[in-house]
Amino acid sequence: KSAVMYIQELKSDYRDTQLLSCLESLRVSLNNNPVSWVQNFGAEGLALLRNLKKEEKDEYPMMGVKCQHEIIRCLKAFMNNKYGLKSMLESVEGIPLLVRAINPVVPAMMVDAVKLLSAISILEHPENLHERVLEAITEEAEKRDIERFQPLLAGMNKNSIALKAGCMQLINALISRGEELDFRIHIRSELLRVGLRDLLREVRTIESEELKVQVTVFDEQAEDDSEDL
Amino acid sequence: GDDETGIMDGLLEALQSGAAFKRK
Repeated sequence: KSAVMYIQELKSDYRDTQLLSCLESLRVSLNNNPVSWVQNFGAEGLALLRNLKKEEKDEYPMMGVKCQHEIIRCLKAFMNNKYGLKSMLESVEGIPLLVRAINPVVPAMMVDAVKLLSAISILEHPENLHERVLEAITEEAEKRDIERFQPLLAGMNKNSIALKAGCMQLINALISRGEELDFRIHIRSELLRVGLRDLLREVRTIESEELKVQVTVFDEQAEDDSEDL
Repeated sequence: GDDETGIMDGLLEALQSGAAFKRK
């Protein structure tokens, strides 16, 4: 199927199962076709995916969590090349959309969202992307009237080891890209204060290589910073 | 150019292994 055909399909008023199968096959196409295909899908396709995700609550109240997750997976495939990544970062809605997918109620989607956001945070880019990610996290929390790191800590509290590791990875990415010692210490102490201290105690007892790597990074960065201080 | 691929995969691997956090 051509990129244009997917664009047509995404514009049509699909129901849950139809939409899911369209998104699944779109994701495979985005992953397996040359970048020129992704470029044909382009800004219009990206905007359609964004709108689907954005309006899930209003216009698509019945959209299942599988569809929501599949949209995030499509975005990941879209961003896996320089063209797609650039388009995503140029769009004002790109990062906030991923931030809204930090939803502990859908752990599998949240794993993808936090991992993508941590990758964006460490990208070499003239704008400090970790700051944009943190801003989007802060704004989303303000809208929902919660502590900004509460969704991440709720994710750490879930049983999924992949999710715990993903959350720690995003925390490490946000802290490590801070250029100022003050900033890094501030973020770290805020996290520890709102619950990370207790969560880490439990996480340290879990046998998982992936998790251990992230906890070690967190500890080492904290140690380096306290030496600098 | 714009057709460089596998960017996300590379970043995610470096994050997961901890390599992305090594001090320069």
